[in-house]
Amino acid sequence: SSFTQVVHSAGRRFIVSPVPESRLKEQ
Amino acid sequence: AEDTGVRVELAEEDHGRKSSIALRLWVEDPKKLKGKPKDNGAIEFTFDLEKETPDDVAQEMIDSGFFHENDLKIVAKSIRDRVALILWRRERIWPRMQ
Repeated sequence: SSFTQVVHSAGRRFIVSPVPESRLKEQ
Repeated sequence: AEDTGVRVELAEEDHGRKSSIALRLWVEDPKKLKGKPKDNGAIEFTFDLEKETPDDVAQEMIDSGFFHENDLKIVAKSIRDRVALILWRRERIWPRMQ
């Protein structure tokens, strides 16, 4: 799956997933 | 709220009851950031509206390597603006519950 998870030392989980193309402003 | 180039949205329906809520943050316009963000994925996390501050989360994102430390203010402001909107909306829709 294209999800990755990062857990910060303080315990918070960050789950990274692709941003839908439609939500990215033109680069 | 001014456009910081960083978008923060609710990652779940808000029914006004829970103090911790899922948010999703991503960089919409990397040119507005001082440092180069690690990747342009959407970062989902849980935020406690009562106990935590946007600066806490922004610092943790920097510690985790998502953003450059020079972007702490921009990331914290983006989260703060969304949190303010969530609290304002809760106040209007469920005044007795707050």
